[in-house]
Amino acid sequence: MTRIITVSNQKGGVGKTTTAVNLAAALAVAEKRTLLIDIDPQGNASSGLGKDTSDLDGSIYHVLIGEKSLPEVILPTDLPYLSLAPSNIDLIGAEIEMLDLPRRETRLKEAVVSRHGEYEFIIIDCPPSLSILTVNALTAARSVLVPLQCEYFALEGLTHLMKTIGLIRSSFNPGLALEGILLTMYSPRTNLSRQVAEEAREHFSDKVFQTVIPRNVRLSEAPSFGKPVILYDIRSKGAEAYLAFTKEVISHEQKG
Amino acid sequence: MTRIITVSNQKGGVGKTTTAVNLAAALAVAEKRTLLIDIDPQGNASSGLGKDTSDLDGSIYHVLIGEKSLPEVILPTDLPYLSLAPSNIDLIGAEIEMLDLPRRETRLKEAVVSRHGEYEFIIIDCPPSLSILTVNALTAARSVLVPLQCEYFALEGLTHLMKTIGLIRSSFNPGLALEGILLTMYSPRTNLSRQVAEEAREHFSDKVFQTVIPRNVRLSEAPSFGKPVILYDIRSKGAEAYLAFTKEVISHEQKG
Ligand SMILES: Nc1ncnc2c1ncn2[C@@H]1O[C@H](COP(=O)(O)OP(=O)(O)OP(=O)(O)O)[C@@H](O)[C@H]1O
Ligand SMILES: Nc1ncnc2c1ncn2[C@@H]1O[C@H](COP(=O)(O)OP(=O)(O)OP(=O)(O)O)[C@@H](O)[C@H]1O
Ligand SMILES: [Mg+2]
Ligand SMILES: [Mg+2]
Repeated sequence: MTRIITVSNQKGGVGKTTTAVNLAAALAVAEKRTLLIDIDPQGNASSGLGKDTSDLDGSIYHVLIGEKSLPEVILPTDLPYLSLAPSNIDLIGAEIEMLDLPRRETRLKEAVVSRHGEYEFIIIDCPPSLSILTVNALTAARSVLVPLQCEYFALEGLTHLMKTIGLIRSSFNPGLALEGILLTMYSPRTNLSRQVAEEAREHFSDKVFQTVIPRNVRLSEAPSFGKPVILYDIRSKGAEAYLAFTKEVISHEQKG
Repeated sequence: MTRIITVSNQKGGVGKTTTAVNLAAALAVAEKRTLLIDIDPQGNASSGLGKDTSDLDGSIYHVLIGEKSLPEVILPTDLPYLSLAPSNIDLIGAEIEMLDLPRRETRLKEAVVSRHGEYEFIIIDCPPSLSILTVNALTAARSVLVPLQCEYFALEGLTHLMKTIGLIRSSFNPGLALEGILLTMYSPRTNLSRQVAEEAREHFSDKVFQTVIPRNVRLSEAPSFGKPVILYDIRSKGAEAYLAFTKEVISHEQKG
């Protein structure tokens, strides 16, 4: 059964794209057939894998409004087992256009269902909002992965995100599980990081992954070369952390 | 004439709230009568000033849907010259409700116009999107301040933001000027920060503020105490940078 994992958090800049790209890349290196879907109009996951988002024949926009099927927009990447369904700024138009379309919440789910057999993992990167695009991603998913930046504002927003996941579960996707909470941009030398990590483990206990992603400049340099960090600097602390995290994802069942 | 400055960037986590809160606080310390409007449903600017956003009698939500006037929701803060129009999660409802209301793009502008005489500065903190809430903030503003995190994805999103500002200027707010671009989370020891700063100054030349905000942990600790950094640790590099930046804002004319 294909594992469909949506990476979501309405708080901005917490490491959603960095997690989606590096998890997808590490899964591909482990020879798991993986599709990364970029549903953020910023197109950061697409450019993080080296795609020029201004020069796409098709994107997830065309799939959501029904002009193309998912296979028609899928592109290969530098990694043999990794494919990408890219996005770009056209997607901003979809937010408005989809409001009047039938089945507007389930358009991504319908597109994904048709490709189940082909991939072992489908990873979906979301924008920093709870708009119709994120609703589509949460409805298409079997589980949701929540990157949590080890900072105060990020922790504050978590309760609301959990409520939204509950709403989606009761209205569009009863099977939606929590893949887990991943602590990101952790700076061991600051009290703040330690406090946030402690509070997250207290509230969410075993739903928090063992692996913690440290703040590591190689992770923020890699996108400017259009590469996931494991292709940019495999020996960096950032790459090591995402490889360890991916092992956890492959081996563990969803956390609930 | 009241200076109405909207702090906006659809890229998440670039320092919008940190800039809005600390600019507003520094203006108040300089005894400029200042109103901070929080139009982000996350309510980070409100909690960054110590307000409990779950316990508000009124918020900017009520103003936008026409149930209350702006003065009815304004709260005092720890600083005598600083007032706050708070927000909370109810605002998510407004995004949907406003789509069917008349004059949906100019509701904040109409509310703000009535209070001009009372404040010398009005600062508006936006969510990480270009939704109807941000359109309202850009339509109400005389100028827009763009925090630019010194990282690759943030630089990528800038062209699109400038296009959106141009669209707002031609449709709803012909007088909208660029207050300037503020470099944030600058780490002098990394090449990435230096490269992004160089590219920003090349593209936008004198539209980039002289002051650069360094990455400084005191800035991310302050919100957990509900205080702007100048009340939390006035000697920190973060506080010094925001005080220097505020001097630039007070003295300089808009950049174009
Ligand atoms: N562990 C890390 N260490 C250092 N930098 C990081 C780390 N994770 C992410 N970054 C950098 O921090 C910035 C924010 O991360 P990213 O863009 O992945 O967050 P996001 O949640 O996807 O943002 P948005 O809300 O805009 O979609 C990026 O510039 C990224 O390169
Ligand atoms: N110069 C800085 N140094 C260190 N940390 C910072 C700095 N500026 C902001 N931060 C921290 O980085 C995180 C992101 O900043 P902030 O929340 O202000 O960004 P934002 O653009 O308002 O985010 P959003 O897109 O979610 O509204 C916060 O936890 C904040 O405390
Ligand atoms: Mg992202
Ligand atoms: Mg903010």
